[in-house]
Amino acid sequence: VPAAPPAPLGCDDPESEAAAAAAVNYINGHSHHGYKFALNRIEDIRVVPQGPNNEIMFLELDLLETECHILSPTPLENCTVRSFAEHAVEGDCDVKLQKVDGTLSVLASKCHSHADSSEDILKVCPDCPLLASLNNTEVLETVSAALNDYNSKATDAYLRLLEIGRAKVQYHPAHIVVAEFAVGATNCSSEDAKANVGACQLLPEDQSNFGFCTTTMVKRPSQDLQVDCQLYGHQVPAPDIPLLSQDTS
Amino acid sequence: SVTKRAVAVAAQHDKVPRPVGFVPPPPPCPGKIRHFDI
Repeated sequence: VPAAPPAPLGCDDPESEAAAAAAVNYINGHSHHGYKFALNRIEDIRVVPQGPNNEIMFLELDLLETECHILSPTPLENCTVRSFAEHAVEGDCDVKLQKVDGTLSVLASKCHSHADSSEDILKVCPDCPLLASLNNTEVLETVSAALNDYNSKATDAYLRLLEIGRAKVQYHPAHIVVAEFAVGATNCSSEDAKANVGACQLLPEDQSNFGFCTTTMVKRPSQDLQVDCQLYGHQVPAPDIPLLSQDTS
Repeated sequence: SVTKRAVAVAAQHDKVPRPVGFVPPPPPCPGKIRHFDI
């Protein structure tokens, strides 16, 4: 009598969790923008045997954005998942993996991320500021002012903007713009930049030094600008995963 | 005359008798939520 087919894998089985961990590691390793994502839920798993010790796995994953920018060297397990009230961002991913002799490799992945609906946030937290569009004029002005302010006071390399990660604009009780953005060190000192900022280019990949800044600009009732930048230091890019491409806007 | 039995009663009778304390296994998917559902 032919052996009964193996019971379908459950989404919380250790084998499924191992596949999901490999998938999340791959997704974060091949993403060049935004934040690292953490696993929130394995929605579904389907296994298609290909022969002895060889199977294809199809995973449907529900991820949540963390507070770590994708360029941060912080290990994912140390990255805090963005709280619901901070206007969480969810990632829905379909991943195809192959498992041969117990070794997992990702064959393909496709993800779509979206912020939680404003209604959901306001239902739970009526006063929570919501995510603003990244090309919001106030956001762009705040990031530009913050980076200029930081560069004008810095004594080390002149920093260039790589990308804005997220931003919020609050109007009540005060008018406040909060933003987070990624930066890269250039081949200029701040002094050089004052003379000829056009000559300041991001350092080549083998010397790259990226960082992350947060800024809060209070516009009313009084003007105040706070900016804090942390440079990660040079990281050796993993062989098959180039760090952020130099042409990143 | 035909009498219509309440569905609940019919279902009760048709249900396969289960051992006392039987707890159906959780559905295999979707899995547990690790942080929060949005």
